[in-house]
Amino acid sequence: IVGGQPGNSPWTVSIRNRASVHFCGGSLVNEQWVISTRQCFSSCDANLTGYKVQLGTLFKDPSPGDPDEQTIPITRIVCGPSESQLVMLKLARPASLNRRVALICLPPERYVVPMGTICEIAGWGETRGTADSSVLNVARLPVLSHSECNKALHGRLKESELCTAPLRAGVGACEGDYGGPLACLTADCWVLEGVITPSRVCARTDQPALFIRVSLYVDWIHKVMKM
Amino acid sequence: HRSPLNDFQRLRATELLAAPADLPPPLLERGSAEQCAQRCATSLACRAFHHDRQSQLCQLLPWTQHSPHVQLQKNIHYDLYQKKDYLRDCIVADGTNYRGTRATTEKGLRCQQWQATTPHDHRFLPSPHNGLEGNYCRNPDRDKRGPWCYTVDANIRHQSCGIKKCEDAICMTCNGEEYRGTVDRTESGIECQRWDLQHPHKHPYHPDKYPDKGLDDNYCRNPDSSERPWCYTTDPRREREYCRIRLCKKRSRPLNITTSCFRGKGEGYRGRVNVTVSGIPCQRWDTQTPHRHHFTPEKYPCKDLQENYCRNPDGSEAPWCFTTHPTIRVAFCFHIRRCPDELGAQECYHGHGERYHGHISKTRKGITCQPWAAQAPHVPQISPATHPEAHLEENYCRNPDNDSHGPWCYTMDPRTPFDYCAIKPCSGSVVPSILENADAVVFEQCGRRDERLQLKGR
Repeated sequence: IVGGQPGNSPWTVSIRNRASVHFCGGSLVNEQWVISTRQCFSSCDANLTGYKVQLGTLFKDPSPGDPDEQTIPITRIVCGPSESQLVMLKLARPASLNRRVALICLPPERYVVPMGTICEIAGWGETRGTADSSVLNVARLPVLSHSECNKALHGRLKESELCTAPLRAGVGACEGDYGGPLACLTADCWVLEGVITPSRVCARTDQPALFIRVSLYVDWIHKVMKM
Repeated sequence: HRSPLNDFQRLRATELLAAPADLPPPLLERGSAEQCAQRCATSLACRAFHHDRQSQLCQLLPWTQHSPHVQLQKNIHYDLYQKKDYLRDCIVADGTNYRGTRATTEKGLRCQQWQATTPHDHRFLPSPHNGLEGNYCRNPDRDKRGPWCYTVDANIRHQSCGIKKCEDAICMTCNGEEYRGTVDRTESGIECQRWDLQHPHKHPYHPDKYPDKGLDDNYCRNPDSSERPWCYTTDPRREREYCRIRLCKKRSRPLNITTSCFRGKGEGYRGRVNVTVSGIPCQRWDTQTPHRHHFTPEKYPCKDLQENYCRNPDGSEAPWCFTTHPTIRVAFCFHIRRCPDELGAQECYHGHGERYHGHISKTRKGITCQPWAAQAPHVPQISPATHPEAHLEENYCRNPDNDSHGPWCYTMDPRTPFDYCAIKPCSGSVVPSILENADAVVFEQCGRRDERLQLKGR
């Protein structure tokens, strides 16, 4: 996260490869399911033996004695509808919820986040020197209306995308944050409204940032967990 | 420090089924795999054994998969260990220990039975110790040219069988990441440690954790994109060492070459993106500053490590590069677009496809759909019985639950319960945009973050 600061986001998970290296983020939407982005995974039937999620700690590479840290193997990947760029990851066992680990709400189907809502991105990705990249960083971004964003992107905005307004200070997600949450505090509840996806450049000051609009795929998410 | 298991080749979840009725059923003995290996190694008759990991029982066997009237069969309770010498079709050193089933000479002549003394009389008669069996090529007198046999041709007394040395039998291409041969010794002659053992050297390359790296038994492999295949050694003072394996003359044609996007992990990406997503230029592969590394173009000729382009020479998650920023060693190039990996849509549907009655029966990944009436590989929650009006015929894609993402089906892939089909919305098909009637909604359950509720400062 560029332009953020150390913070707490108990639904944000770190996705680790077989060498236990962090390479993407994710969000805990159910004790045994994490949502992330397709861009982070080689295929929809990738063999994820040896891949894990790490949660319950603020550190990207916690010391072995970290009390709340949980590491859970990933057993399955399910790709979302074609345009969604989403994946669901099933964990080998349910995560145990505590003060460091919480689920994030899913929005109702087809819900549209009101313009100006303050949301938050979180991740262990690249900070470009703006913060300590060894801990979880968070940053706040205001939602931009669909029409304004579409204008800024010369009419290329899709219905499955959600925008946040660019900040002069250069705040945004970066390499290593992809798949992580855009969480918005709505009616006293933190809701997963967007998922971070790669952009050409991180934290641009002159262009909106794009996220996958989760509310368009909530029916698929529930269907996968139910099936 | 050498494990007795080093003499064995392991086949997981496999059993040897033998037909001969005349042999007594093999006894079951208690022991770990290594203890069983020790017993089998010291028994002349034993050529293989079953090991039941759960009950820690082993069953010594006098035959292998190459024995007559014997066949392999799946069995999740057993791991099958067979003596390597009986399975290898190449030789180590002079092939004195070769126990394979080659029975013709290098000129194609059929071998004479060792038991027989015609057409050629001789003194090499089979015994439990010398391994002479049937008319298989053997090397009872340590001949430098390797295993040989007497021939059935009265004019040619004996002839070499021309069995290759293991390091020459299977060659390697590029850096040997695809090598699956049976060399199990380092270039200085030390025997390799088994990948499924943690002694004498503890190591991270568990075969279960890296199922695609072919980490079988103690054969030389290249799981970490080193320059050449290597192995941990059975010498406690020497952790790992390269192996000597012949380089194939012809380099294999790289697969999945792409330039404008990347497929899978991007090992075949040959595009020109050379800036990280945070705007930092990549470091040239042929330089060692600001970051020292071993991925030089000349050591990795097949990886196209040109200029400072994003590449994936070591099987990481995606193309990456060393950065020119001194404190940021590497960065993934996830901002390169992924190549589409779905079938082209052959039909289209209106609305959400709830009235689609076409005949597409494959998912967008090309997997065959499971018939709606079937109960396997997936037990369906939606079937012709539960949805009689939804036209759930055969295994055609349908949308019985008005899924907003279109027709779908249960799939024949046990790992994929359901998936969407290779059908796309018809152009002009109007579905109300979610932006038209965005209304306020209240949430209850999860997502509560205790300290946030008291709105405490960070």
